[in-house]
Amino acid sequence: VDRLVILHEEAEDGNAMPDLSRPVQAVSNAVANLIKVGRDTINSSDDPILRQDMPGSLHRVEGASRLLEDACAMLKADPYSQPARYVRDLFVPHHQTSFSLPIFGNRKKLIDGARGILQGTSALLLCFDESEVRKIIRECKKVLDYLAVAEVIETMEDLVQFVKDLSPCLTKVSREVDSRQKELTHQVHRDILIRCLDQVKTLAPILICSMKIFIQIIAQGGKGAEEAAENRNYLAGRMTDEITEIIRVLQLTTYDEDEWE
Amino acid sequence: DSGEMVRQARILAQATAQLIQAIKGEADT
Repeated sequence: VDRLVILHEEAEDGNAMPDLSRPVQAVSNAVANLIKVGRDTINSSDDPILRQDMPGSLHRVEGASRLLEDACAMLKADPYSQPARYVRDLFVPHHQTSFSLPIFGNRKKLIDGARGILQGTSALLLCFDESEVRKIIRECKKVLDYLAVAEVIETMEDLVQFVKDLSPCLTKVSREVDSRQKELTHQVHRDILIRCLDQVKTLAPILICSMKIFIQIIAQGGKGAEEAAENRNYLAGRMTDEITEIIRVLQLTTYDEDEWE
Repeated sequence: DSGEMVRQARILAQATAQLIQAIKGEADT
């Protein structure tokens, strides 16, 4: 889009436009492939937000592609035909050099088409990415649900079941958050995710240990059970905080941070 | 397939960049 703005400002009218058939055809083919993958993604997704938002982005890309094809066909028919007249030439006094100049005709169609494709693709990827983030968050929330029952586990049998339930879920969160942080370009967000994940990995076995101690204490008469429960609850709370922070950071975009500027 | 979506988007972005370059090439002359 920046390139288009430069073009917008630099373009001189009156020149013949080259035949853009090949690059426009390449764009059309790429659009067709992306639309196909996009539709497959919509059809196979169980995320209602994605199913609602993604078609709009696809239509935008498709519409922009048609705009490009139209402009290209017209240019091919008559390369000099574009009525690319600038407002500057018509209305603006010569001393006013910085002025937003609308471009008309085929060149405008080309530029609008290319801009529409970039913006539509960007919206499409954002929509898709947000859906991927929601998937990870769903797993994180499962972990939170398990952590919430830690304090009602009072037998070894229940603890074994607790570990059986929690372990695969934690492994999944760990794998997905780790792969997510590797994709991020925002260093601060990456660092927070890495730190929180390390904390979760460290705390998990200590929590299980504290739960086991609590169970052993109450099995032996209950002396010190209160302290053991406090310790267990503290650890479950710490893990809950770390997972909650992971969920918060996963939802941040680069635009949430001033430093991105 | 998440990888395929990103791959196709990247191909499209490259094709669009080349188109812009082609239009811009005209503007430079």
